[in-house]
Amino acid sequence: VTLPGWKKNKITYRIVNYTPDMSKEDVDKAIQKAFKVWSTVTPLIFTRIHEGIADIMIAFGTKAHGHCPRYFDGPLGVLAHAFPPGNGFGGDVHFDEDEDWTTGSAGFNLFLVAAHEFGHALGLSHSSDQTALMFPNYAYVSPSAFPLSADDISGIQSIYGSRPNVPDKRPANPTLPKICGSQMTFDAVTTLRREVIFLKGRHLWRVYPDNSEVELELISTFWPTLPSGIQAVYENMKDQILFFKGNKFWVISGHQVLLGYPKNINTLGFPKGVKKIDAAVCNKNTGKTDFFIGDKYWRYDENTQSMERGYPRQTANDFPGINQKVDAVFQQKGFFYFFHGSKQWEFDPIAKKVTREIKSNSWFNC
Amino acid sequence: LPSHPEKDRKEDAKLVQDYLNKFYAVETDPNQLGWKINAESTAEKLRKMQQFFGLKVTGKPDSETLEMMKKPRCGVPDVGLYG
Repeated sequence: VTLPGWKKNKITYRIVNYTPDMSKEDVDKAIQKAFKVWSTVTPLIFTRIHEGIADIMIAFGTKAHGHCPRYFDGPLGVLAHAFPPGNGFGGDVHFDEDEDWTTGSAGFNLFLVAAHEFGHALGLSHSSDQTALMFPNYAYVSPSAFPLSADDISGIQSIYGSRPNVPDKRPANPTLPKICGSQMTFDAVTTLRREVIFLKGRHLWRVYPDNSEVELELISTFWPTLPSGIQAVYENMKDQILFFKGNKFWVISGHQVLLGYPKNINTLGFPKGVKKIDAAVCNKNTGKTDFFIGDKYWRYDENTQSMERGYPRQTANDFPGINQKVDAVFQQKGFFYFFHGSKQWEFDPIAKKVTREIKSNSWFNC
Repeated sequence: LPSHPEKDRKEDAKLVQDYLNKFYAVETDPNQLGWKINAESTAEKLRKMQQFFGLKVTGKPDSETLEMMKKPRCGVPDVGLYG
């Protein structure tokens, strides 16, 4: 990072000229969307001006262009460059007009390159993380996927901080859920490496069981393309998380929603009659995932990527003591933790019995 | 057309030199927008580049390193203050 970055949150930009490769409207849209990538995770607000000197001046040029101390090299090779925050060239972004600029996967996607260069214009250097947007080499990813990696986000937030919880104009649950309230319930729960993620509405809590640290975030801070009100979630064996809502599911690796998602849950092998998933958990010991729907559950083999025969089965038969609809479930240190309403049951899958009944918010040191 | 090994070698050497000068040789004095050329050896800069890209760190322009250098990329240097 180059500190201190811009010493203000309101930043102006100006598109000085255009490439003939794309319509002006497409260029405007790509540039606006590229700025939004960064405003989604910081307090920064980007405003376009059409005259005069903006903080970030955006231009297309070839070879030696204007007074810029750097030059371009014709087709391929260097695609664009930018300067860190400051006066004069500071913050400016130049694109090599000798490249083929597009809105899709052919040529070079202007949105993706612009998002990378704006990272420089805001103070980021290159990252050696190959999944990071700030990795120096061009790599096409579907523009519908959120392009920032954890590395990008921690970098930019180390300069500007994270995006404040902007009061949401939508009427739904205007107040933050009281995590220690006696009636606290959860939509879905999953592990994520060493953390446990609790989801409810638009929010998620990241709990670190080892040191009982808790962080509250908006789901959209990490995964802006995910809806609120997730109904089920689980971590599979490939360091991925699967989110379910209605008859759709998303697969996420790090911050990226994998290409081609959301998909319909019947691609997992559920019959058409199944409209939604209540809860899901992958048993790390067996590599089998249990999907709980109503009073029944299905078992999915993560290795063969197929639903096992002989399902659905009655949940209560195989999980004695779990007699109610399962809101959420996750596995921790060998135990399963089943949630229903404001209650939680610790279940020993080997002894096949409930070992404890606890409050659903027991993980939060209330 | 059969490639001319000597010609290829020269082109590769030029690619390596250009690449390292452009992205791994730049050190700037934060108080001025000028350039100060970094006096590191080519092998040292090459090692730095190979480390950055997660390649085998040999200090030699092997084929994997040359392939990486030919990929389209951003013009901002990978090291130092990109002033």
